[in-house]
Amino acid sequence: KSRILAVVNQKGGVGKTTTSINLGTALAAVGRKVLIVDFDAQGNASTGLGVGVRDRKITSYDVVVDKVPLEDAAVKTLVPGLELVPGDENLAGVETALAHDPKRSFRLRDALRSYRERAGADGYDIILIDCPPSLSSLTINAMTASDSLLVPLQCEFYAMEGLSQLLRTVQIVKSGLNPDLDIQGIILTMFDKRNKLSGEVEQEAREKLGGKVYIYDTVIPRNVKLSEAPGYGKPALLYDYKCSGSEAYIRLASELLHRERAL
Amino acid sequence: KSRILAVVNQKGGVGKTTTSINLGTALAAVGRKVLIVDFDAQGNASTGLGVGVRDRKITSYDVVVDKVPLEDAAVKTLVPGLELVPGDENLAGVETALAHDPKRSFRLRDALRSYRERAGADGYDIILIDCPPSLSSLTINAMTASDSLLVPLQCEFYAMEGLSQLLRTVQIVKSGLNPDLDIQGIILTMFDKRNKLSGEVEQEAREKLGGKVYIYDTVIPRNVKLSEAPGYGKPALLYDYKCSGSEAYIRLASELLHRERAL
Ligand SMILES: Nc1ncnc2c1ncn2[C@@H]1O[C@H](COP(=O)(O)OP(=O)(O)OP(=O)(O)O)[C@@H](O)[C@H]1O
Ligand SMILES: Nc1ncnc2c1ncn2[C@@H]1O[C@H](COP(=O)(O)OP(=O)(O)OP(=O)(O)O)[C@@H](O)[C@H]1O
Ligand SMILES: [Mg+2]
Ligand SMILES: [Mg+2]
Repeated sequence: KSRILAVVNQKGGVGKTTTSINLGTALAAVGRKVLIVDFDAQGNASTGLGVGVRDRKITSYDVVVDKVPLEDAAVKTLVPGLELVPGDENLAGVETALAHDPKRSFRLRDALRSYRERAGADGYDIILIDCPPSLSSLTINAMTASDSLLVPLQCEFYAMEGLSQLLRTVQIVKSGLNPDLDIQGIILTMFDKRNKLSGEVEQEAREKLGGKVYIYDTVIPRNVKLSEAPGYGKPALLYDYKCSGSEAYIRLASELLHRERAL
Repeated sequence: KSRILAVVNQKGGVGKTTTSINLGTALAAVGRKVLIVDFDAQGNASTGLGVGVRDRKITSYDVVVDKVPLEDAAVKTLVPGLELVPGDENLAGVETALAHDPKRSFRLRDALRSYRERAGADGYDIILIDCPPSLSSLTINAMTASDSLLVPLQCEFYAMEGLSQLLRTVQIVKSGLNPDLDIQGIILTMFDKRNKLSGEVEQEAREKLGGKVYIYDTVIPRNVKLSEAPGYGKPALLYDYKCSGSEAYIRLASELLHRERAL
């Protein structure tokens, strides 16, 4: 029932959190039951959804380390139909806390699977996992737990360069921990039509990767409203529904649902 | 003799690599002997200085894991007076490779100290360490090895939020692994005068932090030339000397040297 998608890219600042929050909100806006798992010690997805540090009583750390059931950690957000498992600094301690457990890479997978069995048809339609900017144990855990990956790709030179490392890591996880893993799609982000670099990166991505991996038609433009919204603890769709950033994430949600149906 | 500065911030995409490369180049341009240590598995500082994957024969991984002397790993770059210890993907394996060593956090410190003793007055004036976007063992190693820290702070909401985590980590390292560690300064980056968020973040940073930590007067503007230059394997100062990004890093270099003399 629940489709589990990890939002990954080890390159920093490419729009992982912004995509998790706004794509999640857009999917909830069209009636899907959505959960975001904040799996980054920075806790940005929690902040961006208005769940402050004081409200993060049970976090994704507790779910993987203490095996707290997922539904006990999930909290409502200001978006109807969108819930969150908060993240916070203690996530930085996951690697050490699980060092003794040979099956540590399966902790999140097991938590989500047991939730899926308990919830059945009433469960979330889509679970998005917001990952940190590294290929460390948290990201490996998320890749192992996922049906598929969403890869935000900033339209910048360094971001393109990092993609081959990411694709190699996906192959490693696919050959061992999670044989069914694939890439649902690459999402071009922070596209700035004022500068030629964006167009060049888009063209190179579609030429070099287009045959191997799906690249969404929807491109997320650079839009200041997307970076202002987190300061108000709201997704851009609630902060400014009409801005180009919100519209792009609404289009992305519908393209994703099309693709999910087709798969 | 050599002053060791780590460029750190666990928030991704805030300008750590861009600052390491362009500040390093500007310091070399005014006659300092500079080394950049690429300590990020993404290897962006190496790419941005035109040192391709094929030229990364000995990397910072070899310096910390196999104790290869620093001067054997350092390579010349296209910038006179600026050398590089390349970084590459195998850095992701440092944590596992050193797991058995109780003194693993001191590996980079020991490598740089033994270099300083061997080189004496002929050594580098400044060593910049470009860190990955995490507070994991590589960043802890770099903080332990450093005299002081440079903290690029992107003028965005999430970047401000991450600062308190960073300051707490610095205190932890200072209370144990490196009692002399301090923050040399915070560098405001990607300042976009077209959007009010930049001004708000600058104002909040100077108000909230100004008393505790030095914040450079020089602010790095958002400037597309800074993001185009890495595609040509050149620092912005060689790609376009006259652009606002290059001029800001030249000013930053002179402000840093002033501060270093004053300290
Ligand atoms: N399309 C966009 N237009 C303008 N600003 C954006 C856009 N997408 C993201 N941002 C801003 O850019 C910064 C980086 O985005 P975000 O934090 O979502 O990236 P991330 O990949 O999650 O970063 P990290 O690697 O630190 O987890 C944030 O300040 C965010 O508000
Ligand atoms: N002042 C600036 N103006 C415009 N673009 C910039 C500026 N500084 C950096 N960039 C671009 O923004 C992106 C992020 O910068 P950079 O890679 O230096 O950050 P980082 O902190 O090193 O990222 P990571 O966390 O992945 O190591 C890069 O594509 C870079 O070219
Ligand atoms: Mg994020
Ligand atoms: Mg970097």
